[in-house]
Amino acid sequence: VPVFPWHSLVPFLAPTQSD
Amino acid sequence: SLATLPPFFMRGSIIQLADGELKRVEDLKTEDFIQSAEISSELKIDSSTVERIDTGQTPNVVVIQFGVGELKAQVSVEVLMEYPFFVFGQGWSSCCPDRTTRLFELSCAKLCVGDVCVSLTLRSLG
Repeated sequence: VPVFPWHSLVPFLAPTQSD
Repeated sequence: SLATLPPFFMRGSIIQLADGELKRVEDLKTEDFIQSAEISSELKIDSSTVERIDTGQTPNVVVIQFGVGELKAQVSVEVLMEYPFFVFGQGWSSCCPDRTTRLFELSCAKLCVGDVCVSLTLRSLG
């Protein structure tokens, strides 16, 4: 049975950082 | 691919929390995400507020605009209308809960403007 990591389930929404 | 959702949203999928505990996707609670992020060295939880939901250019696709984090940084994502997001204190929610339930047997609420979703960012960005 596959096991998935918790962080796969919620989106990664990194705000754009100023360079 | 936009054609299908990832397999882990199917009811009964086994999810491993950061402390090693295993839970089914439909049993996850807000605290599971918060506690997992607390012991993660790289990831932290952000609060992302749904600000707009628009229909996309492709059938069954929606564009959701979030205000991310304390600064409410504007981030748009294009997803299938059945794609579930985890709303703080409420649980899985999608723009089309009927489809999510039919395709993935995952009980969902309707995702609405104003809902606050769990999202991730890198600790180093803070």
